[in-house]
Amino acid sequence: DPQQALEYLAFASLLHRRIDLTDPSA
Amino acid sequence: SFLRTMGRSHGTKQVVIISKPGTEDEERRTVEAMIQSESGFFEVTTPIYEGDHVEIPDPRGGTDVRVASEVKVNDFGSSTLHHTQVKWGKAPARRVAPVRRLTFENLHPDVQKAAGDLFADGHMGSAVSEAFKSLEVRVRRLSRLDQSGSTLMSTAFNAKSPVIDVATEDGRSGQDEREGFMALFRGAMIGIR
Repeated sequence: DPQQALEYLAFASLLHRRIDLTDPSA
Repeated sequence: SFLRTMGRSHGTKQVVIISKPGTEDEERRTVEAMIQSESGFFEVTTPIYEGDHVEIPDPRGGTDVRVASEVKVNDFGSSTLHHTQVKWGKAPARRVAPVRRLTFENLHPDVQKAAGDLFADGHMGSAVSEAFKSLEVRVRRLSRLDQSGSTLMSTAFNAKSPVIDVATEDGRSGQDEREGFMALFRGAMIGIR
């Protein structure tokens, strides 16, 4: 189900963005 | 009064007059009125002015908002005939918050890179799996830890001695953030990947 997959990807995206806050190379 | 006399046969409703709508001085006042499709009839003492909005219960559910485009105060003749007639203008455009949809293009670049082709080809499970793998690879690289999965996340985001500190606030709130995100990162490894 693409919508559900998108929601999981959004969760992964959220965690990546949180790391961006501390990652100087981001 | 007018409404007591006329309302008996025509029926009245509780409506809300919104004066100076949309401004900081906006005021709402519930009053009784006789509502018809083209006009509303109010007691002559009711403070209603051109430009005011009137919320009327909609028989289909919810409320209907109308604009007082013309206000005629009729205070001649017998006091039971005194009333204010308000002609309705065009309803104001509904203020609808812009909808921001969740789209692939709005996701983090690392997620797009890891999952883009698979997602486009309809391999949803693999797309999600690769996205979380990209997270694990990144955490391993940044933390320089030689661990994987939930163990890696527990060490990297350990609230007491974080290798990667994701807190944005100080003190107790920051500590809660660290613990919360550690649980989220661990959960992402345990439950999803």
